[in-house]
Amino acid sequence: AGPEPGPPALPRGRPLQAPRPARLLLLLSCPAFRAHVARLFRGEAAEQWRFESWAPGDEVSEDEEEDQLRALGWFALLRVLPGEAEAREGAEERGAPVAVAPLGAVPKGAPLLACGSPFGAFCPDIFLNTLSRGVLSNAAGPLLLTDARCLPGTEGGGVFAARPPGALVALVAAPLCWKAREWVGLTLLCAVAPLLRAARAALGHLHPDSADLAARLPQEVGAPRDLPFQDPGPPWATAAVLVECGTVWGSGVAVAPHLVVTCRHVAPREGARVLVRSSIPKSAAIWGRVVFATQAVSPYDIAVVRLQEDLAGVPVPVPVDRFQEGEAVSVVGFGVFGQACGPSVTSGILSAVVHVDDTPVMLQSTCAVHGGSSGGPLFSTCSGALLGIVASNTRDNNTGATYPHLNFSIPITVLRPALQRYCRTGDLGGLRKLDHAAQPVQVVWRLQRPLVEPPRSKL
Amino acid sequence: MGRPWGPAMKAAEQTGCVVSASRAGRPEEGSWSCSGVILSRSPGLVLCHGGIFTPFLRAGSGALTAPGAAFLPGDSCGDDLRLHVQWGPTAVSPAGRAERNGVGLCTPQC
Repeated sequence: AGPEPGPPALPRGRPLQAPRPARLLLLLSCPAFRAHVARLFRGEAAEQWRFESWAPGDEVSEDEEEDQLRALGWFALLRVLPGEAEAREGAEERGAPVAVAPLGAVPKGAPLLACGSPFGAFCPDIFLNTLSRGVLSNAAGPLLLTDARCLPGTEGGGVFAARPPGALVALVAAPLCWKAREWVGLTLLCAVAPLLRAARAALGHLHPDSADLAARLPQEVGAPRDLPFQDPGPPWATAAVLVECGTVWGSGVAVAPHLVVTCRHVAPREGARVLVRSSIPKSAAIWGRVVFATQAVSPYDIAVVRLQEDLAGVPVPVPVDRFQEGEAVSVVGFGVFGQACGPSVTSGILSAVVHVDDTPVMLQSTCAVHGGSSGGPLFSTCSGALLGIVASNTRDNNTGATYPHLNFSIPITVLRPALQRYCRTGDLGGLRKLDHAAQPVQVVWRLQRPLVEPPRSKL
Repeated sequence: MGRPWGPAMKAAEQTGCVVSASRAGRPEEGSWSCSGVILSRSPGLVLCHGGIFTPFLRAGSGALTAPGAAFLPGDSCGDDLRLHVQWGPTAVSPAGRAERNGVGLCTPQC
């Protein structure tokens, strides 16, 4: 249900400007954005993707759905007409110019701040300029994705970077993305720099006398004289690799230059050939073989792949010794897009550490995790240290609903001694012990209640 | 939020706005609205989502998918399109100067 019109809300202490009339100058789109949308979302699995601002199952006409899809990636440039005061005084308001981030200046994993008005013009006293934080999750040209939570009505809202400070990076193109009728938890953005370039060109074409208007559009940070601002971003954002085993694919992380850890359900058979692709160097692919996979009875869904040659340039993360609930964490993985796009980064916190006999056996995080992320790394955002291996998100078997923001990882402390032993000696004995985890650990991973000792009979 | 977010929050507050579109003389049809960004205050230039203009396109939404269509002029929409932009108070706009008796906002159709 949407918000119902009701009595006027109390202002939250900041008087709003009265609505000002405006004129539509032009509608514009970014052709590169639309091309990437077509490539990523309208391929074989086109029917799986939806971008509507309504939930699957809502009663919406086909025309409305079609209109919304057609408008995806279209934006509008408006001219606000001067108010009476400005017209009288012959001057419009002045403010600091908006800084615009050049395309590609903000790296994956970089923090972003989205600002929009949920439900559009509904109750601006309450909803105007609501903020939401996240990271740049993925990028394909001007098509950007963030895990900042955005709501219907925030379409067109600005997304700003912490670096360059306060720079406008993108506009919200579609706040809600659905895949296979499930909310993905990512917001689709269009980079603003190419949009403004298109706007300048269009203004010159449509309104030859509007050179002044085009000149007033904000410039990119660093332009025109300096080199574009470049931030390399956190090194762990490139640490995930794509693991392909037959028709199954998932994510993985290098724990040594020739050794990749993934999930058993990605690479289940020992001896099976596996193709590992890294995003650094671009599209590098190396064959390997599964040297170990836990048995189906093991609660730890883990497989180890030995590569034919070392992964060059892929960072090997440092594992942690201990976990801090509440710390900022990031998941890197090939969920949602697989090979069609580089790995995605999603941010959150370490929401729970489950112990058995004072030993961490399960980690939970609030990062959005999707199908294809299995085997990917869970990092400490601040230190970049490896916390665990993502094993699954959550599904309610009664309703069929999937919850991307509740997910489970295998603590790296469970795996580290065995992996070190294997790296040092080639002995799989330590890894084999994962097949014989204690019953309480199995209970935890089955999401069952802890076993209680049955009451003794008095007979 | 901490200091690193200061400039971003300030920029967001100063540039965030909401745009509503309606049909002149037909309030019963309601309004369409979305968020936007104020790119410049002098002259007032705003960038917002294009989806709210779909119902007003003279040639229908098919105009958006025409081959090679990268932009459409403002008169692609009907003459009855009425637009309003609303934003919050900013340091450059003293509250006493704000027009308090302007057009009221419509609530979006639910």
